[in-house]
Amino acid sequence: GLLGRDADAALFDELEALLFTADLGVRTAEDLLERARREAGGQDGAAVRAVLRNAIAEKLATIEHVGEPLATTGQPHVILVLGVNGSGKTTTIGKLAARYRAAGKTVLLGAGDTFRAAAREQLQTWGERAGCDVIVGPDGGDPAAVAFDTVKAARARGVDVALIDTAGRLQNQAPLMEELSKIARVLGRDIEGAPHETLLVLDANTGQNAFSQARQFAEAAPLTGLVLTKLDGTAKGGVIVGLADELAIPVKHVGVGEGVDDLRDFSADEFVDALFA
Amino acid sequence: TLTRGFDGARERLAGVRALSENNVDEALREVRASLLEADVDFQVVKDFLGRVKERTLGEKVETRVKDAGGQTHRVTPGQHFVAVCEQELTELMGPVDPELSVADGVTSVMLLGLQGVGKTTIAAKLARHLQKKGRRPLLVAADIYRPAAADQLEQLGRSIDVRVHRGETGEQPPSICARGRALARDGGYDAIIYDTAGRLAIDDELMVELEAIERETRPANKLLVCDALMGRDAVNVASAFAERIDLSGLVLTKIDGDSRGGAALAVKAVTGVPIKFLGTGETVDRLEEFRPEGLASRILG
Ligand SMILES: Nc1nc2c(ncn2[C@@H]2O[C@H](COP(=O)(O)OP(=O)(O)OP(=O)(O)O)[C@@H](O)[C@H]2O)c(=O)[nH]1
Ligand SMILES: Nc1nc2c(ncn2[C@@H]2O[C@H](COP(=O)(O)OP(=O)(O)OP(=O)(O)O)[C@@H](O)[C@H]2O)c(=O)[nH]1
Ligand SMILES: [Mg+2]
Ligand SMILES: [Mg+2]
Repeated sequence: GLLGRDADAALFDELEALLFTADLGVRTAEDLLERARREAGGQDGAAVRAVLRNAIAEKLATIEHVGEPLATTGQPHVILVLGVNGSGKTTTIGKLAARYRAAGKTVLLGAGDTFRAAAREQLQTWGERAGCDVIVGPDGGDPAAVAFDTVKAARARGVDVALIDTAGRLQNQAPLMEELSKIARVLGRDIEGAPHETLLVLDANTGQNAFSQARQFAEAAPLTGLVLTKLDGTAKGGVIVGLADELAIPVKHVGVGEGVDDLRDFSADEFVDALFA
Repeated sequence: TLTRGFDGARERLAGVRALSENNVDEALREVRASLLEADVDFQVVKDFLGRVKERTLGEKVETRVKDAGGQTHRVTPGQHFVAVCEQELTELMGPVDPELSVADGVTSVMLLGLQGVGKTTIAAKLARHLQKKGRRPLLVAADIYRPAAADQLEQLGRSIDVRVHRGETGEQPPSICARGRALARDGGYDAIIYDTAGRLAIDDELMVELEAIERETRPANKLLVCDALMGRDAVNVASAFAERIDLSGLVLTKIDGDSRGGAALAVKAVTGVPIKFLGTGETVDRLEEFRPEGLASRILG
């Protein structure tokens, strides 16, 4: 190119490091760099960067949520929230509840984490903040029963949206994944088409383990969307680029903080901008 | 695919008579891909491969070795290569140092880290661990932000019969910790664990709070709690925390998952402090003192 082969190699090394540190993963990064090499190899840094940026934006455009993010399809519209321990499920439910409330919808929360210390109390605080009730069950009780009670109450009260919280769990723990499948089945038994949404909450700090998470959670309960949390930190959440190729699950929202208003709709362009910032 | 890299390297070297630059480079490529997929930091991988290459090509290969039982075995070049990888990795992960420091007769521990990594759970686990070693621990709930955080620590404390000190309404974390420390002294507790709120290392206000807690309590142990599921950013996070707080050790949680935990390597490398404990499950008994060999073979795959 203009600067010769050494500069070219240095540029691609730098771009490779950028992609790796953003958690894009070996295979995804190599595919993208290969494309950049084909389409702009030998051109200057700006041209190569532009091709790379567009390639990523193209992949992410396929997983941008289509339609109104707060659209509801059921009465009640049932949203099941799942994911590994500490990813931000309970906090995300609190934020979603507030958004639906602000849009004039009535909301009911289901304290489906019957296991962890103070999980119920944590969700109840969010319920108070968002202005909605929380259906609870006994400590150590059956989470499917709480899920069932929640949608039953939502239907009886004519509530618009029911958000079901679940306990964090690691995807390699089969009995816990079976428990999740059971919760999803039980929801469908009581309300036709429920859960209408099944959201996997994924921490933006997650590395390549995100692939195992997405695959195995999807197997337990078909996923309709992802919520990528903690994007207000330094992690870029680049795993979603590879996930877009492999599983094509739409990223619905992103969490950008611990406050009730810290939830945004996913934008592929904003995400790519942040990646190259 | 998790074991692909290492098996790949073994395959490349199967039937090889002698290690040469060519076949070692091929084997290293397999190991490189495997390590990158395990979330090991780019630079750490580069340095590691460099050392392995130097050693495997530079050392005289022992083709006959005695094992622990005195039996003599033939070692193939491929086996030698794998052994060097394991040794180098174990060295990167080591040393074995699960001891907690004591100051003025008290084992004081401050836990810090990002949101959701497992600090509160580790606090309870450490309390139980110290209790089993004959100490009388006090837990301090210094997270005033997360809804029901103090309740969470209280419930965990109750389950192991450990007292939990929490703040009054509106009391700030440095004050809660200072009063917790006084309570420990007056109440004859010889271990105290401060559970702090999850925070971003780039949140200056919260980092100032952490420094204030440190000043008020002068903990003998400052442990950065890291999640084994984390990716590359773990290095940035760890060095940002290490810049503000003089860390004494690391705790790696959620090791019971299927993440290979490679980010731990870079975190250890950038902070220079030992991994003290592993969190191996959700219940309060799931704490292990760190042994490098286990994690090393897991990261290598
Ligand atoms: N900075 C930041 N922190 C977040 C975000 N979302 C959640 N958190 C924090 O992450 C921590 C864990 O959040 P939770 O909502 O308890 O996560 P969870 O998935 O319900 O956890 P478990 O139920 O224990 O599995 C809390 O400290 C939250 O405040 C986010 O978008 N940004
Ligand atoms: N499977 C597994 N889960 C763990 C482990 N350690 C903690 N957890 C779970 O991870 C989630 C978060 O743990 P917490 O102790 O609340 O994390 P934290 O760092 O105190 O969170 P914040 O205070 O919000 O920053 C909970 O669901 C814990 O039960 C572990 O070693 N294995
Ligand atoms: Mg939760
Ligand atoms: Mg906590």
